[in-house]
Amino acid sequence: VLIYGNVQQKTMQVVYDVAGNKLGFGAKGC
Amino acid sequence: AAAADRKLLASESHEFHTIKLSSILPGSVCDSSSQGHKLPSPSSLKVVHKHGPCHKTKESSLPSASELLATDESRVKSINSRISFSAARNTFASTDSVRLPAKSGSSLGAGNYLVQVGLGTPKKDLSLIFDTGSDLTWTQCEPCARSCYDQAEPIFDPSKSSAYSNVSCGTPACNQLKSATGNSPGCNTNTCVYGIQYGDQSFSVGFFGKDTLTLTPTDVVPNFFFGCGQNNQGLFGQTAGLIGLARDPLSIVQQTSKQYGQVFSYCLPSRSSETGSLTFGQSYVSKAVKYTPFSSSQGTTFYFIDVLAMFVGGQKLQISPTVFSTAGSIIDSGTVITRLPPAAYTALRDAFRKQMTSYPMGKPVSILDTCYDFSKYNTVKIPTISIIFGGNTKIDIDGSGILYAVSSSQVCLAFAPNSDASD
Repeated sequence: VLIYGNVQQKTMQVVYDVAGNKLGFGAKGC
Repeated sequence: AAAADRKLLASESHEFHTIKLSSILPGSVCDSSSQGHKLPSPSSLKVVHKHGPCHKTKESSLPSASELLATDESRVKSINSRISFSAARNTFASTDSVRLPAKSGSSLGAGNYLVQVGLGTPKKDLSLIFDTGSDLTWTQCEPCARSCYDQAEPIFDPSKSSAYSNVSCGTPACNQLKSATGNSPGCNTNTCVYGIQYGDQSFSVGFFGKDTLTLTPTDVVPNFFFGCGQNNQGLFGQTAGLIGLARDPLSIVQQTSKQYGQVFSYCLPSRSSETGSLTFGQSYVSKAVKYTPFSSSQGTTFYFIDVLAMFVGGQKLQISPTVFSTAGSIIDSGTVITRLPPAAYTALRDAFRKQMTSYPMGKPVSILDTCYDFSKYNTVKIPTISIIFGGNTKIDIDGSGILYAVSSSQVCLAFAPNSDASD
């Protein structure tokens, strides 16, 4: 599989909405 | 050089990032300004890097970049083997007579980011790896009947917690271990025994228990199920264990679903010497967040997403959509370097190299084959990389997420290929 790793997630707010079955990305999250 | 830096910094665009080299090289001192940074919510935990200076680790136990990347490769191999197994099982699901062996271990090497939580009554602080690619939360426990590795904090002693109790054999929580760990639970004098093994042969075995979990002073989870490890060996650094953030009913996400509605978020800092945050609940999610759907049909552990296309320097790469759809995609907090199907990686690497011809190349390291020698530069200009996820959600990767800096003379494109298109 393509695996989206943690280096590429840096500084984003990564949101796991498991109940809503969706994943979110917010720029400049920290 | 200063004038050149100013010129470069002024030329920031949607096609290039201008990066100060010092901002991506590993720091040796924990950044005190980021330590004092206000966490986004009362339900937020501070996130630190496992091998960074914000976590008290003996210097002698710090792995080299090659060792870290080798561990990352072992995690990737194990993820692929787990998903292959899951796919094979689904193929035969409708045939009653076909019997496949139980999953041979959860096969996940330890991730790289930690949060500190409190366990027990009174609470004891423990630094746990947080991992969206596994389900069970466990910590090393006294009396370490067989083996415990060296950890930074005192090992949790359940006999000193007034709220701890062992889980009995045959209970629903005990039976749930089979899907959460991939291994059937054992039983010892009516106490449920868990076992979880990882792809690099790391493992934890111990009693399955429950106790009070204190996330923050205002966020307390009573009767939290976790593994109390009596035999723990492997590449866990000096952490106290692991916190499982995947989708199985035993994961912390599901155990706290009434409190936080199965929503959590994190932000990983740009440098290992800075801190980020892990937050439970929906309240503090930014309105600017862009969403892509999960596919939930492929088991309960991994978070499957769709990748549709990639851009380098504002230009779309010529990659057939089937390259991405053949094996699918997951997001994982514990894998360091993004792995791409071979055809996608080649297209990305070639486009990146084409726009980086003004910089001298450096020696490759482990799985990273596109490295640059930036030792003569203070500031560098690199092409932007964007990904289109399902739902046409376009995400621009931060500059700190494009390069992996081993040293100023070895700064590498932080992507790697899978060994096979069907991986």
